[in-house]
Amino acid sequence: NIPQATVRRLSLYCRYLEKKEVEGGNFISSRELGDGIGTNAAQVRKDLCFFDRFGTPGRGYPVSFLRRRLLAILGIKDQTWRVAVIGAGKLGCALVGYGGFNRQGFEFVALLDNNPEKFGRVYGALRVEDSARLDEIVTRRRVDIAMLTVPAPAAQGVLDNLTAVGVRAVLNFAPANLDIPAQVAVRNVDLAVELEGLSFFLVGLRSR
Amino acid sequence: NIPQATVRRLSLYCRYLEKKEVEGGNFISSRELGDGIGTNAAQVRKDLCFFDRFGTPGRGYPVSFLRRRLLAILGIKDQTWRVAVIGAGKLGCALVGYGGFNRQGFEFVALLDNNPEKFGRVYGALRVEDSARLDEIVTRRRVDIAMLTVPAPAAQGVLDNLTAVGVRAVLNFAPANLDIPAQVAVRNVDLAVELEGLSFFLVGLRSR
Ligand SMILES: NC(=O)c1ccc[n+]([C@@H]2O[C@H](COP(=O)([O-])OP(=O)(O)OC[C@H]3O[C@@H](n4cnc5c(N)ncnc54)[C@H](O)[C@@H]3O)[C@@H](O)[C@H]2O)c1
Ligand SMILES: NC(=O)c1ccc[n+]([C@@H]2O[C@H](COP(=O)([O-])OP(=O)(O)OC[C@H]3O[C@@H](n4cnc5c(N)ncnc54)[C@H](O)[C@@H]3O)[C@@H](O)[C@H]2O)c1
Repeated sequence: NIPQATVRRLSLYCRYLEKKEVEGGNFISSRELGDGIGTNAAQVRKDLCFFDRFGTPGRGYPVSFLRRRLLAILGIKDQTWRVAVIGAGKLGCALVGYGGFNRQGFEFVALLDNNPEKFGRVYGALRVEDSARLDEIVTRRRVDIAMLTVPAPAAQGVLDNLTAVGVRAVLNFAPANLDIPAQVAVRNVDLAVELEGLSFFLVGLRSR
Repeated sequence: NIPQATVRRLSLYCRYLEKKEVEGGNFISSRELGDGIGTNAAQVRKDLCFFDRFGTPGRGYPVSFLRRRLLAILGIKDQTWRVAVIGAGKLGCALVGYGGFNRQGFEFVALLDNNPEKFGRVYGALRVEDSARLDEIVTRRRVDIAMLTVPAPAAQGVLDNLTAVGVRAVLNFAPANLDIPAQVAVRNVDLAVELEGLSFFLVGLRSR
Protein backbone atom coordinates (compact mmCIF):
# COMPACT_ATOMS: atom_id res chain seq x y z
CA ASN A 1 0.00 0.00 0.00
CA ILE A 2 1.50 3.29 -1.15
CA PRO A 3 1.07 6.26 1.27
CA GLN A 4 -1.03 9.15 -0.10
CA ALA A 5 1.84 11.49 0.72
CA THR A 6 4.13 9.49 -1.60
CA VAL A 7 1.62 9.76 -4.46
CA ARG A 8 1.41 13.51 -3.92
CA ARG A 9 5.17 13.77 -4.13
CA LEU A 10 5.15 11.84 -7.42
CA SER A 11 3.01 14.67 -8.84
CA LEU A 12 5.46 17.24 -7.53
CA TYR A 13 8.47 15.27 -8.93
CA CYS A 14 6.72 15.28 -12.34
CA ARG A 15 6.33 19.04 -12.28
CA TYR A 16 9.94 19.58 -11.27
CA LEU A 17 11.20 17.10 -13.91
CA GLU A 18 9.14 18.94 -16.54
CA LYS A 19 10.93 22.19 -15.65
CA LYS A 20 14.28 20.40 -15.77
CA GLU A 21 13.44 18.88 -19.18
CA VAL A 22 12.64 22.35 -20.56
CA GLU A 23 16.02 23.57 -19.27
CA GLY A 24 17.69 20.68 -21.15
CA GLY A 25 18.76 18.60 -18.14
CA ASN A 26 19.55 14.93 -18.88
CA PHE A 27 20.19 13.51 -15.42
CA ILE A 28 19.14 14.61 -11.96
CA SER A 29 20.34 13.54 -8.50
CA SER A 30 17.92 12.51 -5.76
CA ARG A 31 19.31 15.44 -3.77
CA GLU A 32 18.36 18.00 -6.42
CA LEU A 33 14.95 16.40 -6.98
CA GLY A 34 14.36 16.35 -3.22
CA ASP A 35 15.41 19.97 -2.74
CA GLY A 36 13.29 20.94 -5.77
CA ILE A 37 10.06 19.90 -4.09
CA GLY A 38 10.87 20.67 -0.45
CA THR A 39 11.88 17.22 0.76
CA ASN A 40 15.24 15.35 0.79
CA ALA A 41 17.28 12.76 -1.14
CA ALA A 42 16.40 9.84 1.17
CA GLN A 43 12.66 10.49 0.76
CA VAL A 44 13.04 10.58 -3.05
CA ARG A 45 14.83 7.22 -3.08
CA LYS A 46 12.26 5.73 -0.71
CA ASP A 47 9.32 6.97 -2.81
CA LEU A 48 10.73 5.70 -6.08
CA CYS A 49 11.69 2.32 -4.58
CA PHE A 50 7.99 1.51 -4.26
CA PHE A 51 7.89 1.33 -8.04
CA ASP A 52 11.23 0.42 -9.55
CA ARG A 53 15.00 0.97 -9.51
CA PHE A 54 15.16 4.08 -11.72
CA GLY A 55 18.57 5.60 -11.13
CA THR A 56 22.17 4.64 -11.82
CA PRO A 57 24.47 5.07 -8.81
CA GLY A 58 26.72 8.05 -9.31
CA ARG A 59 24.78 9.41 -12.30
CA GLY A 60 21.31 9.95 -10.85
CA TYR A 61 17.97 9.62 -12.64
CA PRO A 62 17.40 10.12 -16.38
CA VAL A 63 15.04 13.13 -16.45
CA SER A 64 12.75 12.33 -19.41
CA PHE A 65 12.61 8.60 -18.75
CA LEU A 66 11.73 9.10 -15.08
CA ARG A 67 9.08 11.71 -15.87
CA ARG A 68 7.37 9.45 -18.43
CA ARG A 69 7.43 6.53 -15.99
CA LEU A 70 5.95 8.64 -13.17
CA LEU A 71 3.22 10.01 -15.46
CA ALA A 72 2.31 6.40 -16.32
CA ILE A 73 2.27 5.41 -12.63
CA LEU A 74 -0.04 8.37 -11.87
CA GLY A 75 -2.26 7.30 -14.76
CA ILE A 76 -1.83 10.55 -16.68
CA LYS A 77 0.49 9.48 -19.51
CA ASP A 78 -1.43 9.38 -22.79
CA GLN A 79 -4.63 8.79 -20.82
CA THR A 80 -7.67 11.02 -20.25
CA TRP A 81 -9.99 10.82 -17.25
CA ARG A 82 -13.57 12.05 -17.53
CA VAL A 83 -14.68 14.36 -14.72
CA ALA A 84 -18.14 15.51 -13.59
CA VAL A 85 -18.56 18.52 -11.31
CA ILE A 86 -21.56 18.39 -8.95
CA GLY A 87 -22.57 21.86 -7.76
CA ALA A 88 -22.44 24.65 -10.36
CA GLY A 89 -21.76 27.39 -7.86
CA LYS A 90 -18.84 29.81 -7.63
CA LEU A 91 -16.21 27.16 -6.91
CA GLY A 92 -17.54 24.53 -9.33
CA CYS A 93 -17.66 27.01 -12.19
CA ALA A 94 -14.16 28.32 -11.43
CA LEU A 95 -12.83 24.75 -11.50
CA VAL A 96 -14.31 23.91 -14.92
CA GLY A 97 -12.68 27.06 -16.27
CA TYR A 98 -9.17 26.15 -15.06
CA GLY A 99 -6.92 24.98 -17.90
CA GLY A 100 -4.51 23.19 -15.51
CA PHE A 101 -6.74 20.11 -15.36
CA ASN A 102 -6.87 19.58 -19.12
CA ARG A 103 -3.11 19.84 -19.37
CA GLN A 104 -2.74 16.89 -17.00
CA GLY A 105 -5.31 14.71 -18.78
CA PHE A 106 -8.55 15.49 -16.91
CA GLU A 107 -11.46 16.42 -19.11
CA PHE A 108 -14.69 17.92 -17.75
CA VAL A 109 -17.71 16.14 -19.26
CA ALA A 110 -20.54 17.33 -17.01
CA LEU A 111 -21.52 20.22 -14.71
CA LEU A 112 -24.58 19.38 -12.63
CA ASP A 113 -26.77 21.27 -10.17
CA ASN A 114 -30.16 20.85 -8.47
CA ASN A 115 -31.26 24.49 -8.84
CA PRO A 116 -33.42 24.85 -12.00
CA GLU A 117 -32.40 28.52 -12.27
CA LYS A 118 -28.89 27.36 -13.18
CA PHE A 119 -29.86 24.82 -15.87
CA GLY A 120 -28.61 25.79 -19.31
CA ARG A 121 -26.00 28.31 -18.18
CA VAL A 122 -22.71 27.84 -20.04
CA TYR A 123 -19.25 27.71 -18.35
CA GLY A 124 -16.24 26.87 -20.48
CA ALA A 125 -17.43 24.12 -22.83
CA LEU A 126 -20.17 22.89 -20.48
CA ARG A 127 -23.86 23.64 -19.99
CA VAL A 128 -25.30 23.21 -16.49
CA GLU A 129 -27.60 20.16 -16.33
CA ASP A 130 -29.99 18.70 -13.77
CA SER A 131 -28.26 16.56 -11.13
CA ALA A 132 -31.43 14.40 -11.02
CA ARG A 133 -30.12 12.92 -14.29
CA LEU A 134 -26.83 11.85 -12.60
CA ASP A 135 -27.37 8.14 -13.29
CA GLU A 136 -27.93 8.52 -17.02
CA ILE A 137 -25.12 11.14 -17.43
CA VAL A 138 -22.49 9.13 -15.49
CA THR A 139 -23.24 6.01 -17.55
CA ARG A 140 -23.59 7.61 -20.97
CA ARG A 141 -20.53 9.85 -20.63
CA ARG A 142 -18.44 7.21 -18.80
CA VAL A 143 -17.58 9.50 -15.86
CA ASP A 144 -14.47 8.32 -13.93
CA ILE A 145 -14.12 11.06 -11.29
CA ALA A 146 -16.55 13.47 -9.60
CA MET A 147 -15.80 16.80 -7.91
CA LEU A 148 -18.10 17.75 -5.05
CA THR A 149 -18.64 21.51 -4.89
CA VAL A 150 -21.99 21.52 -3.10
CA PRO A 151 -22.74 22.96 0.36
CA ALA A 152 -21.64 20.70 3.24
CA PRO A 153 -25.12 19.42 4.20
CA ALA A 154 -25.67 18.09 0.65
CA ALA A 155 -22.30 16.35 0.30
CA GLN A 156 -23.08 12.93 1.82
CA GLY A 157 -26.26 12.52 -0.22
CA VAL A 158 -24.45 13.39 -3.44
CA LEU A 159 -21.57 11.02 -2.59
CA ASP A 160 -24.05 8.17 -2.00
CA ASN A 161 -25.71 8.83 -5.36
CA LEU A 162 -22.34 8.86 -7.11
CA THR A 163 -21.12 5.58 -5.62
CA ALA A 164 -24.51 3.97 -6.36
CA VAL A 165 -23.99 4.66 -10.09
CA GLY A 166 -20.41 3.37 -10.07
CA VAL A 167 -18.18 6.44 -9.57
CA ARG A 168 -15.13 5.25 -7.56
CA ALA A 169 -13.09 8.46 -7.17
CA VAL A 170 -14.25 11.76 -5.70
CA LEU A 171 -12.52 15.09 -5.01
CA ASN A 172 -14.45 16.69 -2.17
CA PHE A 173 -14.37 20.43 -1.40
CA ALA A 174 -17.31 20.51 1.02
CA PRO A 175 -16.31 20.78 4.70
CA ALA A 176 -18.11 17.63 5.81
CA ASN A 177 -16.94 14.37 7.42
CA LEU A 178 -18.10 11.92 4.78
CA ASP A 179 -18.95 8.25 5.29
CA ILE A 180 -16.91 6.63 2.53
CA PRO A 181 -17.95 3.21 1.16
CA ALA A 182 -15.28 0.53 0.59
CA GLN A 183 -13.54 0.53 -2.80
CA VAL A 184 -14.13 4.28 -3.19
CA ALA A 185 -11.40 6.92 -2.88
CA VAL A 186 -12.35 10.39 -1.60
CA ARG A 187 -9.73 13.12 -1.42
CA ASN A 188 -10.68 16.11 0.69
CA VAL A 189 -9.33 19.52 -0.25
CA ASP A 190 -8.80 22.04 2.51
CA LEU A 191 -7.12 25.18 1.18
CA ALA A 192 -6.60 26.42 4.73
CA VAL A 193 -3.60 24.04 4.85
CA GLU A 194 -1.94 26.17 2.16
CA LEU A 195 -2.47 29.34 4.18
CA GLU A 196 -0.92 27.72 7.25
CA GLY A 197 2.31 27.31 5.30
CA LEU A 198 2.29 31.08 4.92
CA SER A 199 1.49 31.86 8.56
CA PHE A 200 4.40 29.58 9.51
CA PHE A 201 6.66 31.66 7.25
CA LEU A 202 5.39 34.96 8.72
CA VAL A 203 5.99 33.76 12.30
CA GLY A 204 9.58 32.97 11.26
CA LEU A 205 9.97 36.40 9.66
CA ARG A 206 8.75 38.17 12.78
CA SER A 207 11.04 36.28 15.15
CA ARG A 208 14.21 37.11 13.20
CA ASN B 1 15.53 25.58 7.24
CA ILE B 2 12.33 23.54 7.57
CA PRO B 3 11.14 21.79 4.35
CA GLN B 4 7.74 22.97 3.04
CA ALA B 5 6.58 19.36 3.04
CA THR B 6 7.25 19.17 6.81
CA VAL B 7 5.19 22.31 7.43
CA ARG B 8 2.33 20.86 5.39
CA ARG B 9 2.46 17.70 7.48
CA LEU B 10 2.25 19.79 10.69
CA SER B 11 -1.13 21.06 9.41
CA LEU B 12 -2.26 17.52 8.74
CA TYR B 13 -1.05 16.34 12.19
CA CYS B 14 -3.10 19.15 13.77
CA ARG B 15 -6.26 18.04 11.99
CA TYR B 16 -5.71 14.42 12.99
CA LEU B 17 -4.96 15.38 16.60
CA GLU B 18 -8.15 17.45 16.68
CA LYS B 19 -10.16 14.38 15.68
CA LYS B 20 -8.35 12.33 18.32
CA GLU B 21 -9.04 14.98 20.97
CA VAL B 22 -12.77 14.88 20.15
CA GLU B 23 -12.68 11.09 20.56
CA GLY B 24 -11.14 11.55 24.01
CA GLY B 25 -7.65 10.23 23.26
CA ASN B 26 -4.89 11.28 25.70
CA PHE B 27 -1.76 9.87 24.06
CA ILE B 28 -0.92 8.92 20.51
CA SER B 29 1.99 6.94 19.04
CA SER B 30 4.06 8.22 16.13
CA ARG B 31 2.87 5.15 14.21
CA GLU B 32 -0.82 6.03 14.61
CA LEU B 33 -0.19 9.72 13.83
CA GLY B 34 1.84 8.70 10.76
CA ASP B 35 -0.80 6.25 9.51
CA GLY B 36 -3.49 8.86 10.18
CA ILE B 37 -2.07 11.29 7.63
CA GLY B 38 -0.66 8.82 5.09
CA THR B 39 2.99 8.82 6.14
CA ASN B 40 4.97 6.74 8.72
CA ALA B 41 6.30 6.79 12.30
CA ALA B 42 9.87 7.69 11.30
CA GLN B 43 8.70 10.73 9.32
CA VAL B 44 6.58 11.93 12.28
CA ARG B 45 9.57 11.74 14.64
CA LYS B 46 11.78 13.47 12.10
CA ASP B 47 9.28 16.28 11.53
CA LEU B 48 8.72 16.93 15.23
CA CYS B 49 12.44 16.81 16.01
CA PHE B 50 12.87 20.06 14.08
CA PHE B 51 10.95 21.76 16.88
CA ASP B 52 11.27 19.94 20.18
CA ARG B 53 11.28 16.60 21.97
CA PHE B 54 7.52 16.15 22.40
CA GLY B 55 6.97 12.48 23.23
CA THR B 56 7.81 10.15 26.06
CA PRO B 57 9.35 6.86 24.91
CA GLY B 58 6.84 4.05 25.32
CA ARG B 59 3.87 6.36 25.92
CA GLY B 60 3.80 8.44 22.75
CA TYR B 61 2.73 12.07 22.39
CA PRO B 62 0.22 13.87 24.62
CA VAL B 63 -2.60 14.74 22.18
CA SER B 64 -3.81 18.13 23.44
CA PHE B 65 -0.36 19.40 24.40
CA LEU B 66 1.12 18.47 20.98
CA ARG B 67 -1.79 19.99 19.10
CA ARG B 68 -1.50 23.31 20.96
CA ARG B 69 2.27 23.42 20.37
CA LEU B 70 1.87 22.68 16.65
CA LEU B 71 -0.83 25.34 16.30
CA ALA B 72 1.57 27.83 17.89
CA ILE B 73 4.42 26.74 15.56
CA LEU B 74 2.10 27.22 12.55
CA GLY B 75 1.16 30.65 13.89
CA ILE B 76 -2.53 29.83 14.23
CA LYS B 77 -2.88 29.47 17.99
CA ASP B 78 -4.83 32.43 19.38
CA GLN B 79 -3.64 34.52 16.44
CA THR B 80 -5.53 35.97 13.48
CA TRP B 81 -4.00 36.75 10.09
CA ARG B 82 -5.57 39.37 7.86
CA VAL B 83 -6.09 38.26 4.25
CA ALA B 84 -6.84 40.25 1.09
CA VAL B 85 -8.15 38.52 -2.05
CA ILE B 86 -7.10 40.14 -5.36
CA GLY B 87 -9.46 39.15 -8.19
CA ALA B 88 -13.17 39.06 -7.34
CA GLY B 89 -14.01 36.43 -9.92
CA LYS B 90 -15.58 32.98 -9.48
CA LEU B 91 -12.66 31.53 -7.52
CA GLY B 92 -11.94 34.60 -5.38
CA CYS B 93 -15.58 34.91 -4.36
CA ALA B 94 -15.85 31.20 -3.55
CA LEU B 95 -12.78 31.48 -1.31
CA VAL B 96 -14.09 34.42 0.73
CA GLY B 97 -17.27 32.41 1.34
CA TYR B 98 -15.43 29.35 2.72
CA GLY B 99 -15.77 29.07 6.50
CA GLY B 100 -12.71 26.79 6.79
CA PHE B 101 -10.32 29.74 6.71
CA ASN B 102 -11.94 31.58 9.61
CA ARG B 103 -11.86 28.44 11.75
CA GLN B 104 -8.07 28.32 11.38
CA GLY B 105 -7.53 31.99 12.19
CA PHE B 106 -7.52 33.63 8.74
CA GLU B 107 -9.83 36.60 8.40
CA PHE B 108 -10.71 38.17 5.04
CA VAL B 109 -10.41 41.95 5.24
CA ALA B 110 -10.49 42.94 1.55
CA LEU B 111 -11.76 41.73 -1.85
CA LEU B 112 -10.27 43.75 -4.70
CA ASP B 113 -10.77 43.87 -8.47
CA ASN B 114 -9.87 46.16 -11.39
CA ASN B 115 -13.22 45.83 -13.19
CA PRO B 116 -15.49 48.77 -12.18
CA GLU B 117 -18.60 46.63 -12.92
CA LYS B 118 -17.71 44.53 -9.88
CA PHE B 119 -17.18 47.37 -7.39
CA GLY B 120 -19.73 47.36 -4.58
CA ARG B 121 -20.89 43.76 -5.02
CA VAL B 122 -21.14 41.97 -1.67
CA TYR B 123 -19.70 38.46 -0.99
CA GLY B 124 -19.84 37.13 2.57
CA ALA B 125 -18.96 40.12 4.75
CA LEU B 126 -16.97 41.91 2.06
CA ARG B 127 -17.74 44.51 -0.60
CA VAL B 128 -15.64 44.46 -3.79
CA GLU B 129 -13.30 47.45 -3.91
CA ASP B 130 -10.97 48.98 -6.52
CA SER B 131 -7.55 47.28 -6.65
CA ALA B 132 -6.08 50.68 -7.56
CA ARG B 133 -6.48 51.50 -3.85
CA LEU B 134 -4.28 48.48 -2.87
CA ASP B 135 -1.64 50.62 -1.16
CA GLU B 136 -4.05 52.43 1.13
CA ILE B 137 -6.13 49.28 1.90
CA VAL B 138 -3.10 47.07 2.71
CA THR B 139 -1.73 49.70 5.08
CA ARG B 140 -4.96 50.77 6.76
CA ARG B 141 -6.26 47.22 7.27
CA ARG B 142 -2.82 45.77 8.11
CA VAL B 143 -3.03 42.99 5.50
CA ASP B 144 -0.64 40.07 6.23
CA ILE B 145 -1.43 37.68 3.38
CA ALA B 146 -2.80 38.09 -0.16
CA MET B 147 -4.56 35.52 -2.35
CA LEU B 148 -4.06 35.91 -6.09
CA THR B 149 -7.15 34.87 -8.03
CA VAL B 150 -6.57 36.93 -11.17
CA PRO B 151 -5.96 35.61 -14.71
CA ALA B 152 -2.40 34.38 -15.30
CA PRO B 153 -1.22 37.38 -17.38
CA ALA B 154 -2.11 39.77 -14.54
CA ALA B 155 -0.47 37.78 -11.74
CA GLN B 156 3.12 39.12 -11.90
CA GLY B 157 1.98 42.74 -11.95
CA VAL B 158 -0.29 42.21 -8.97
CA LEU B 159 2.48 40.37 -7.05
CA ASP B 160 4.88 43.27 -7.68
CA ASN B 161 2.30 45.76 -6.38
CA LEU B 162 1.72 43.65 -3.27
CA THR B 163 5.40 43.29 -2.37
CA ALA B 164 5.93 47.00 -3.03
CA VAL B 165 3.37 47.83 -0.30
CA GLY B 166 4.88 45.33 2.17
CA VAL B 167 2.87 42.12 1.78
CA ARG B 168 5.30 39.22 2.43
CA ALA B 169 3.09 36.14 1.96
CA VAL B 170 1.01 35.25 -1.09
CA LEU B 171 -1.18 32.28 -2.01
CA ASN B 172 -1.19 32.12 -5.79
CA PHE B 173 -3.86 30.33 -7.83
CA ALA B 174 -2.96 31.75 -11.24
CA PRO B 175 -1.06 29.33 -13.51
CA ALA B 176 1.96 31.57 -14.03
CA ASN B 177 5.68 31.18 -13.26
CA LEU B 178 6.16 34.15 -10.97
CA ASP B 179 9.37 36.04 -10.31
CA ILE B 180 9.46 36.08 -6.52
CA PRO B 181 11.42 38.81 -4.68
CA ALA B 182 13.65 37.84 -1.73
CA GLN B 183 12.00 37.77 1.72
CA VAL B 184 8.61 36.97 0.16
CA ALA B 185 6.91 33.58 0.34
CA VAL B 186 4.61 32.54 -2.52
CA ARG B 187 2.74 29.25 -2.35
CA ASN B 188 1.29 28.04 -5.61
CA VAL B 189 -1.89 26.01 -5.57
CA ASP B 190 -2.45 23.49 -8.34
CA LEU B 191 -5.58 21.44 -7.71
CA ALA B 192 -4.63 19.08 -10.53
CA VAL B 193 -2.23 17.45 -8.03
CA GLU B 194 -5.27 16.36 -6.00
CA LEU B 195 -6.88 14.77 -9.07
CA GLU B 196 -3.68 12.86 -9.82
CA GLY B 197 -4.02 11.11 -6.48
CA LEU B 198 -7.37 9.83 -7.73
CA SER B 199 -6.13 8.73 -11.16
CA PHE B 200 -3.37 6.80 -9.34
CA PHE B 201 -6.08 5.05 -7.30
CA LEU B 202 -8.16 4.25 -10.40
CA VAL B 203 -5.15 2.77 -12.22
CA GLY B 204 -4.63 0.50 -9.19
CA LEU B 205 -8.31 -0.49 -9.19
CA ARG B 206 -8.21 -1.43 -12.87
CA SER B 207 -5.09 -3.56 -12.60
CA ARG B 208 -6.47 -5.74 -9.80
N1 LIG C 1 -12.15 23.13 0.58
C1 LIG C 1 -11.91 24.39 0.33
O1 LIG C 1 -10.78 24.86 0.47
C2 LIG C 1 -13.07 25.27 -0.15
C3 LIG C 1 -12.90 26.54 -0.65
C4 LIG C 1 -14.04 27.23 -1.08
C5 LIG C 1 -15.32 26.66 -0.97
N2 LIG C 1 -15.45 25.41 -0.44
C6 LIG C 1 -16.72 24.70 -0.33
O2 LIG C 1 -17.17 24.36 -1.65
C7 LIG C 1 -18.58 24.28 -1.67
C8 LIG C 1 -19.11 25.17 -2.77
O3 LIG C 1 -18.80 26.51 -2.51
P1 LIG C 1 -19.41 27.69 -3.44
O4 LIG C 1 -18.82 28.96 -2.98
O5 LIG C 1 -19.27 27.31 -4.88
O6 LIG C 1 -20.95 27.62 -3.04
P2 LIG C 1 -22.22 28.05 -3.92
O7 LIG C 1 -23.34 28.20 -2.99
O8 LIG C 1 -21.82 29.18 -4.81
O9 LIG C 1 -22.48 26.75 -4.87
C9 LIG C 1 -23.07 25.57 -4.41
C10 LIG C 1 -23.92 25.00 -5.57
O10 LIG C 1 -24.35 23.67 -5.22
C11 LIG C 1 -25.69 23.52 -5.66
N3 LIG C 1 -26.30 22.42 -4.89
C12 LIG C 1 -26.74 22.44 -3.62
N4 LIG C 1 -27.20 21.19 -3.28
C13 LIG C 1 -27.01 20.39 -4.36
C14 LIG C 1 -27.29 19.01 -4.63
N5 LIG C 1 -27.83 18.20 -3.70
N6 LIG C 1 -27.01 18.51 -5.85
C15 LIG C 1 -26.47 19.31 -6.81
N7 LIG C 1 -26.18 20.64 -6.62
C16 LIG C 1 -26.44 21.16 -5.40
C17 LIG C 1 -26.33 24.88 -5.46
O11 LIG C 1 -27.48 25.04 -6.26
C18 LIG C 1 -25.17 25.82 -5.86
O12 LIG C 1 -25.22 26.12 -7.24
C19 LIG C 1 -19.04 24.67 -0.27
O13 LIG C 1 -19.26 23.49 0.47
C20 LIG C 1 -17.85 25.43 0.30
O14 LIG C 1 -17.78 25.34 1.72
C21 LIG C 1 -14.36 24.74 -0.05
N1 LIG D 1 -4.80 26.66 -9.17
C1 LIG D 1 -5.95 26.07 -9.37
O1 LIG D 1 -6.14 24.91 -9.05
C2 LIG D 1 -7.06 26.91 -10.02
C3 LIG D 1 -8.37 26.48 -10.06
C4 LIG D 1 -9.30 27.33 -10.64
C5 LIG D 1 -8.91 28.57 -11.18
N2 LIG D 1 -7.61 28.93 -11.14
C6 LIG D 1 -7.10 30.21 -11.62
O2 LIG D 1 -7.59 31.24 -10.75
C7 LIG D 1 -7.70 32.47 -11.49
C8 LIG D 1 -9.10 33.02 -11.32
O3 LIG D 1 -10.03 32.15 -11.88
P1 LIG D 1 -11.60 32.57 -12.02
O4 LIG D 1 -12.34 31.42 -12.55
O5 LIG D 1 -12.05 33.17 -10.74
O6 LIG D 1 -11.49 33.72 -13.12
P2 LIG D 1 -12.47 34.96 -13.34
O7 LIG D 1 -12.21 35.47 -14.70
O8 LIG D 1 -13.85 34.57 -12.94
O9 LIG D 1 -11.94 36.06 -12.27
C9 LIG D 1 -10.78 36.84 -12.43
C10 LIG D 1 -11.03 38.22 -11.81
O10 LIG D 1 -9.79 38.93 -11.76
C11 LIG D 1 -10.06 40.28 -12.10
N3 LIG D 1 -8.81 40.90 -12.55
C12 LIG D 1 -8.18 40.75 -13.75
N4 LIG D 1 -7.01 41.44 -13.74
C13 LIG D 1 -6.92 42.04 -12.52
C14 LIG D 1 -5.94 42.90 -11.92
N5 LIG D 1 -4.83 43.28 -12.55
N6 LIG D 1 -6.16 43.35 -10.65
C15 LIG D 1 -7.29 42.98 -10.00
N7 LIG D 1 -8.25 42.18 -10.51
C16 LIG D 1 -8.05 41.71 -11.76
C17 LIG D 1 -11.15 40.21 -13.16
O11 LIG D 1 -11.84 41.45 -13.26
C18 LIG D 1 -12.01 39.07 -12.61
O12 LIG D 1 -13.02 39.55 -11.76
C19 LIG D 1 -7.31 32.12 -12.92
O13 LIG D 1 -5.95 32.45 -13.10
C20 LIG D 1 -7.50 30.62 -13.01
O14 LIG D 1 -6.64 30.01 -13.95
C21 LIG D 1 -6.71 28.14 -10.56
